Amino acid sequence: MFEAQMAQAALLKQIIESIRELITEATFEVSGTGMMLQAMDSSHVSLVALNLRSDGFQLFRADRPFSMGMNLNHMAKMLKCAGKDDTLTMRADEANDLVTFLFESPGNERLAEFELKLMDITSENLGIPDAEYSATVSMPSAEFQRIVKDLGSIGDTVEITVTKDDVRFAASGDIGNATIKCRQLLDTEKPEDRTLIEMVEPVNLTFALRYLINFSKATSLAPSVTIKLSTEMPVVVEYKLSDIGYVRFYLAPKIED
Amino acid sequence: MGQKSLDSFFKSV
Repeated sequence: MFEAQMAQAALLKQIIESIRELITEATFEVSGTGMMLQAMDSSHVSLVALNLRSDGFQLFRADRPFSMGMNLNHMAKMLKCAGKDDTLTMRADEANDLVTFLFESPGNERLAEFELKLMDITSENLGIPDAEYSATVSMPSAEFQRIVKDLGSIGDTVEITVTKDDVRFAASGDIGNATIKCRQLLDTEKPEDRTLIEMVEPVNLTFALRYLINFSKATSLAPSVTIKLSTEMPVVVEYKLSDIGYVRFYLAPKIED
Repeated sequence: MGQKSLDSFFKSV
């Protein structure tokens, strides 16, 4: 038996909306520690890792480890039916190939029950090494979204360069070139407005912009985003979900042919 | 430029 209650159905809805274009089917692994999902896009260029800790839920019960394969577009269809302030309760047991989503309005006057068919998904579990990164940049998530969207109108790829003083995002295309330079900014009223650059050694990497633009769909989930880079390694783009976990996106770099 | 795949970075466990 699995049962978990979230104060805001809208949170899971936003999470699924932010990842469902990259991965259409995925298996949620449920255990005493929480809910996890890890899946690569069909081209094996990007990976989504979602972790929702059990202590971040209002109620969390998983008698034994349990896998729930779901079509994320179907899941999104159901989560869209939740009211803005509804709570969400998820229930599933191994006897049925179903997961139930219960949406309850704040005054408990409306209770909606949606049952989603689970599916068997053959997915391989990947070991993601806990690497030390050459550079870590934290910046407002809306700023990162703006940068990748703006550069996406100029070129297909972005060259990210981190030095001690700044991080530069550069793109080139048929119409011309663009460079956006962000300096470290620590003296802000709100911590989430900071741009923090931690550099062990300078890095310069190139990535496909369309994936980064896709990752930035998670902007509404967190005020700030952390970008971790090492030469010739996949970049990690992390959105921390307050009090409950994170969604991380990994993207393999482009390399010289 | 060529696109690297994640398969060479993350091993199946």
